[in-house]
Amino acid sequence: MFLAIANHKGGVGKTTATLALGGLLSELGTCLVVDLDPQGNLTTGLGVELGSDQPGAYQWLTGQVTTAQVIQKTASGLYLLPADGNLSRAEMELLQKSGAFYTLRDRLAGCRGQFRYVLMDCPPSRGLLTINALAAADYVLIPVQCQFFALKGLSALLETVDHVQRRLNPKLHILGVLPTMAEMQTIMTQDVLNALNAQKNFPVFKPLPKSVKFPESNLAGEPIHRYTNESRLLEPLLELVKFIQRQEKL
Amino acid sequence: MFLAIANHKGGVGKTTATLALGGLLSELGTCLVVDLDPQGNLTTGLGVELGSDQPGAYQWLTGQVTTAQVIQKTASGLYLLPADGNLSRAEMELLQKSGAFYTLRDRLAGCRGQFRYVLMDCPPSRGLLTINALAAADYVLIPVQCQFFALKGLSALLETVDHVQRRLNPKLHILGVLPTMAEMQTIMTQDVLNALNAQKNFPVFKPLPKSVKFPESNLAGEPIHRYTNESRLLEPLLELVKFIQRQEKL
Ligand SMILES: Nc1ncnc2c1ncn2[C@@H]1O[C@H](COP(=O)(O)OP(=O)(O)OP(=O)(O)O)[C@@H](O)[C@H]1O
Ligand SMILES: Nc1ncnc2c1ncn2[C@@H]1O[C@H](COP(=O)(O)OP(=O)(O)OP(=O)(O)O)[C@@H](O)[C@H]1O
Ligand SMILES: [Mg+2]
Ligand SMILES: [Mg+2]
Repeated sequence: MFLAIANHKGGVGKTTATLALGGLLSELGTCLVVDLDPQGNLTTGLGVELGSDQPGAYQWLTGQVTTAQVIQKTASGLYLLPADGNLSRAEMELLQKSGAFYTLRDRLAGCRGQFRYVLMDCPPSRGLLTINALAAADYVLIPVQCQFFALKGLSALLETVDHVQRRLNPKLHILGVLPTMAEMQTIMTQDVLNALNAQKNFPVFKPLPKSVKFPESNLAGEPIHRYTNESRLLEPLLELVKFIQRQEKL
Repeated sequence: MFLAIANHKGGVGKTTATLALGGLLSELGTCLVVDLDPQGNLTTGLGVELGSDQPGAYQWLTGQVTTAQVIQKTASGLYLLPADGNLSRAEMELLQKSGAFYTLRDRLAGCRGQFRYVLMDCPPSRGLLTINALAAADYVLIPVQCQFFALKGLSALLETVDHVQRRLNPKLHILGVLPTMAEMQTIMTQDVLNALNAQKNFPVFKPLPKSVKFPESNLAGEPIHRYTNESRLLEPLLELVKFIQRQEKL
């Protein structure tokens, strides 16, 4: 399954969700996470730092290296296609060629046989890299922060998904919305969850709670399920994994 | 004073800081806040929504309307140059013309006489709009979230500032770093503050505490100082305003 993790809004937990989910899925089958953010938080969160002479997503997208030359296996068994600041040049360069929106899809085509799961961590903003990920994906998972204005960001992303479904990738499905950084005892979280659950267009998964263990596990370079066994943090992730497995069977 | 509020990392509090600071500064002198994010959170946070026939930052940057035609006065007396999703086309269109990095500076030139303060709220990511804001600014204020990895995002932004200072705008100064969403009792916040305070290259301002009153005031479309008089929230802002006034005298 090719899964894009996208939301144009910044800091809503895209990278954290990719790390958490990727870590768990790699226990079930070979899993690749692709860092599409020049800020490289996914790469850093797996304890990887590209040297200035090491190729990453930029060199790979622009055809300078092969997939085999750029994918790394991390300590936890999760495979990583890393990114660094060079990736900010990719959008400029891709736009000057034809087929700019399908570059990622073409580059990833060979991976479908190799990896059971490919997760693509999108940068904030509605740039070319996010559009590429949505054009390449079977499904999109939308992390939504439990904050006022979360829903505004969600409707912006849904417009983009609709646009991609019509023009670039009719087989793109919304996997669902993952509420993040939930503080269940606050009114703000309850309001956001109520508003999300009231709409009927897509599944809303069990929220990921706000917990310092998430940034701690990123700092340790470990997936959350190896960092802690706190059940209130792992349960929503395990349920999401089960949901993904059911989608695979369809 | 032309002040850019920038950090490539998403969700660190750029828009919240712009609203809070802009609201206070408008009590001291005419103040304009410019929304440079196609997601328009600054615009929404002041209770404004652009109709499909109403011009915003996109039409203004691409020269289709004048500054006078696009600036709105909001209920609190703060002036707003609003944005909506159209702005995502601006980067593409500007890149096809010469002087792409100075478009904002040229468009804002007339405002120096009209407004005592012009605050530019940047989008996340290192795109053309952020570079334009840094090329137009006298100062840049850098909100930094009290989270692990905050410092990595900070060093990315400092590289960009350095690049702009050398190539585009030698008079750009760093006003300082504003720690945001501080939870003073947590180790994570203390670690980030210690790391920030240990470096000597720029001022580190008193942190903005994490408080549901910030998103509430955004939802109400009001600047924070009109929404609450809670001193622990207003003190850091008042100190920052004093610091800005001292810079003006230099
Ligand atoms: N459930 C959580 N509990 C506590 N902190 C969290 C949680 N999820 C994410 N965070 C923290 O919030 C910050 C933003 O999260 P993250 O980087 O995953 O968001 P993002 O959407 O990928 O951001 P960007 O738009 O910049 O790519 C990070 O510092 C992260 O460690
Ligand atoms: N001090 C604070 N206390 C509580 N919530 C806050 C605080 N500052 C910001 N927030 C909330 O955190 C979220 C992100 O803040 P904000 O939108 O200001 O960040 P940003 O850097 O402008 O994001 P983007 O990169 O998407 O432009 C918002 O929902 C906002 O209401
Ligand atoms: Mg991210
Ligand atoms: Mg913002």
